[in-house]
Amino acid sequence: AKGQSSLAAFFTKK
Amino acid sequence: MFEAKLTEGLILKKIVESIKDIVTDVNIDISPSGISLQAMDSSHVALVSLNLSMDGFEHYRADTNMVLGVSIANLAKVMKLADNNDQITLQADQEATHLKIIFENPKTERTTEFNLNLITIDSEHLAIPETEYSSVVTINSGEFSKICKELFSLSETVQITTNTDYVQFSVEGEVGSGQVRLGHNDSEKKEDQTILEVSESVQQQFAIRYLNMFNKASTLSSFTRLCLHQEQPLVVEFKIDNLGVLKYFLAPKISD
Repeated sequence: AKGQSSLAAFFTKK
Repeated sequence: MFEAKLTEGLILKKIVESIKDIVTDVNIDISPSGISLQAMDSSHVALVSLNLSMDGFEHYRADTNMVLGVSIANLAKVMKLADNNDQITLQADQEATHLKIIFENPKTERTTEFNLNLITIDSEHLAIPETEYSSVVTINSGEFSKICKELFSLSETVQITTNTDYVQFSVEGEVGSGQVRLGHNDSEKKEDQTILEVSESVQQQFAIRYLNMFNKASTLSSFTRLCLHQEQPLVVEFKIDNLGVLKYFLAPKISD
């Protein structure tokens, strides 16, 4: 099954 | 002091319509060179990034950097006051508590003014890494909209596959499975073109629901650019002629 990933996993906080 | 006048106010109206279903409260960044905003949806799956250059405005003045916190839902309500042929002027003082929005129709001599109250938003800015996307697909925005809309009636998820020969949108659901495949097409009729720039093939899955929300921006641009990288979120990009660009980022679906 596929789950939805979060943008937080790719982008860092400035 | 900030003041910007856009002759084709309809563009601003369309931009607000194109982001209001994704983000609620947004900090609009004003700088001497233009207007930008970056905001995520509440589930942190999608991000909206807008950049408008001062060059696209009939008149633009921003003495310093300013942040204007705006409720997009309320801004959309105010935008409804605008006629499609109106010119739109945005005005804010330093340390402003409201954004003044003026709609003017030079032909009918009708002027509408609204002072939209600003809000304080505690939002985090994300650093989006510079990415060299290994697959870039440029496709007629109306066609991409239609593909997403029709596939959504068959499945919640679409798998996008790129290679040097084609881009493929495939679904698998209770109804069955299938795919729409578009080959590279640089036909003379520009609007029919599909341009594939693929250095490395990509295969990722995405929630179609979000793509449908992004595609509201298809009225802003004849073409949609899809930028893909196997390890990165999808970018769905709409260029706004002479003014800037509206980009949406969408996190992929991954194996549990």
